[in-house]
Amino acid sequence: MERIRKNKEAALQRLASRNI
Amino acid sequence: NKVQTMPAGGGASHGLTTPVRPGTADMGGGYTGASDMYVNGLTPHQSQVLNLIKSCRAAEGMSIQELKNRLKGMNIMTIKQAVEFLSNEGHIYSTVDEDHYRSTDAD
Repeated sequence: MERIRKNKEAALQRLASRNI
Repeated sequence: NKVQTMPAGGGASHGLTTPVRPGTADMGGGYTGASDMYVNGLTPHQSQVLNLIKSCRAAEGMSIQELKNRLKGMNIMTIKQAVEFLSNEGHIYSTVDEDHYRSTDAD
C-alpha cells in the first residue's frame, strides 16, 4: 500500500533528523 | 609671547562596559526526577507503547484499541499522546489509518 510506504519513509526521515 | 592653550577634552576614557548577565542558559527538559525517569528520551509510558508496537508483527501494525487493551490502567489520552509523540519523532508511523501504527524498527 502506497500510503503505508510513504508514511514509513516520512517516519524514517524524522527519525534520522532527530538523531543528527 | 605665545600663549598656547591646550584644548581640553577628548581623552577621557569612556570604558565600554559590557553588561554581564548571569548564566541562566537552561536548555530545559532533561532529568526531572526519579518518579518520571526518561529512558532514551522517552517517558515510561512512551517506551511502553513503543515496545508494544514493536512487538506487533501484523502488517497493519497495532491499533490504538489494542494498545488500550494491553496497557490496562493506562489512560486512553496518555496512550494517544504517547503515540503522537512517537510518531512525531519517527519511531512509529500510521499504516492503514490513523488508528494503526507500526514501528520503524521492526520490518
